[in-house]
Amino acid sequence: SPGLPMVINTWGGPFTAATDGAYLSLLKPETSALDAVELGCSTCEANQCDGSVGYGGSPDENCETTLDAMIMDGTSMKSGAVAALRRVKEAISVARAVLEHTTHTLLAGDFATDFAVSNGFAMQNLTTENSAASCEEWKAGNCQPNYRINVSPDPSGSCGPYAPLTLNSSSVVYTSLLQPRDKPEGHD
Amino acid sequence: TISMIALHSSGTMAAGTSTNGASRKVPGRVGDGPITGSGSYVDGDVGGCGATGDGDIMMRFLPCYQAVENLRQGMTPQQAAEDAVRRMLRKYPDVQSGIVVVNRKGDHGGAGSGWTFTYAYRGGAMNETVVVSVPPI
Repeated sequence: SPGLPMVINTWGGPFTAATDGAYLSLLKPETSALDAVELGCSTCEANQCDGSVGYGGSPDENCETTLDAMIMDGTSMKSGAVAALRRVKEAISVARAVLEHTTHTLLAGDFATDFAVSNGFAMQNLTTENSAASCEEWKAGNCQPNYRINVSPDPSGSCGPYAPLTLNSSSVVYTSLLQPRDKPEGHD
Repeated sequence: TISMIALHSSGTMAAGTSTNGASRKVPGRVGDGPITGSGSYVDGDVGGCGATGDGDIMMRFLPCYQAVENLRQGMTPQQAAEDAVRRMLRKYPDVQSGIVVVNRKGDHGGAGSGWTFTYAYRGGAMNETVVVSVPPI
């Protein structure tokens, strides 16, 4: 241990700006651990870090970027989170608003967006030229790879829309049918 | 995905995660990021954890809850992280995962699978951030 105060986070490279920002903020006595986590993660949201954080990354099949974030206080063990947050950039700050202004833990989708706007956050487009272009390129390549299974047309060679194929959960092959195909690039 | 744990000089702790999820996901898909106990987790009495990787799989194992409970059972941060990753590998040998664990004194460790995971930390009187590379289990 290097001693306290201390900040530790996943990944290096572009993520170290978040580490530095959060650590330096903790040298000011008025900064809480919660403030430091919000500041550090917000740094990555603003900088997009390696593309897996913040606006303009990981577009879905419709080319939209949605954001997920959570923040947790170690003393009360209360946490606040947003899932599939749409059209608002400051995901972890909205998660903190959930923690501080509701007794809930998790808000999702457009309702999380409504909550964010009612807490003073601005609605913004989370799509960038890059994310839109990469998504159009993916569609032009028959939407490969994707996360669809047991649908028609065959998802290993075609875009949607897809119709579900009926499965027999008693058949011996059922479990093998639930396996993922080759995974698209990217992870959370 | 960034998952971060902060330890205040008073000893209080906080944790958080922020991510834009997986590329090409089915609209509406949410991964491990916002799930308390999966993306991150913290109990100020014990320590905290942050995770990244294949969220569709990781959220089924709550690896950060498991890692913090491992600390409570007396494991070191390194042992706690490795145990949480091994539990996923048992069912999903190809899972890409990264877990970073820190106890309330600031001792830290990490574990990963499917790639070379790294984590960064800065504390005490350090005048720059250090990045640790974690070979895959």
